[in-house]
Amino acid sequence: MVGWAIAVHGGAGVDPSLPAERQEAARRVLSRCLALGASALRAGRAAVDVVEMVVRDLETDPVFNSGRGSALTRDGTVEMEASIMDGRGRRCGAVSGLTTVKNPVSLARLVMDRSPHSYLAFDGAEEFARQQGVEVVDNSYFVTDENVSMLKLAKEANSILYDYRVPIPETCSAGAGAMQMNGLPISIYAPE
Amino acid sequence: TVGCAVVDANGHCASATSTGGLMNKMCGRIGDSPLIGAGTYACGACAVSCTGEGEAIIRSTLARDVAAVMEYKGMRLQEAVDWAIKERLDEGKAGLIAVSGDGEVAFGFNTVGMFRGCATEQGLMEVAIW
Repeated sequence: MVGWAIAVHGGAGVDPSLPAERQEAARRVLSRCLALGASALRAGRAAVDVVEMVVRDLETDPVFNSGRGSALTRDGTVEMEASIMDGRGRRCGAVSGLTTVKNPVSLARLVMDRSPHSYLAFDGAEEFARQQGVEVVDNSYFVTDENVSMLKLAKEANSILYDYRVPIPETCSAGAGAMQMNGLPISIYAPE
Repeated sequence: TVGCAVVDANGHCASATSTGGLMNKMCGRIGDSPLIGAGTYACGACAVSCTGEGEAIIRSTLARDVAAVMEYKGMRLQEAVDWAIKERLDEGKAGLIAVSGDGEVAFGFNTVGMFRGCATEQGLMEVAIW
């Protein structure tokens, strides 16, 4: 027997001047998810069940950019992806290109547990979701006003290629202008 | 991107990662999160979930490399994480969280910050950004 342990993340690439309330919201969500996971581990739940449960909770909260509050494509649509891996036996499942599945990580779990494959994408993944009876929602569930605004800013910047959100201009740090990433000042990058 | 890595009381490791990808991405783009060995990996040695510049994480097989240096070079978890961030990402920007089968927790990132937290059976509980 070893001691249990859990680690979570909500994305990298944080605007140095992220407003205090946004920082506090992120800390609150992470603390809640840690408590959820720790409680399950104390109760003897298996690691693979706990990671699915915690990521489902993170997907449901729009503070981070998976599930509800998802990042948007250049067309303003949502294409979500997720994976899960059980170290015991190195079993795994993954999904990409989801547009209606409320919790992508749980579909990845079903790919692992109930399909002969490791990875399903786009139409095939959506069809599998319906076969398995997972909860689906209208694409608009995932789209938040904040992300629509961020997409507009990203289009105006015409160059946000990686997993970082463009913050509203007044949150940008003027003092961080020396560092650059993807040819742009690091200060324009905010949480994913 | 969000992710979770866990080792349970029996020493079994697992990890999961979920994302909407990047803002303003091309339709059809696949990132690192669903790619086993890149953004997500778990084995007997450890469990890892990555976040950040997906294309760099894919090139570096970041999650698998943490496990590989533990298995092949005998590194401890934090040492393996530090090595992977420093030696594998080139100039890419990313971060990761990890747990080992021995109950350790570790993280690393070369961005300004990473939203993260950890808890252990011994009572450690920590949430941080920078």
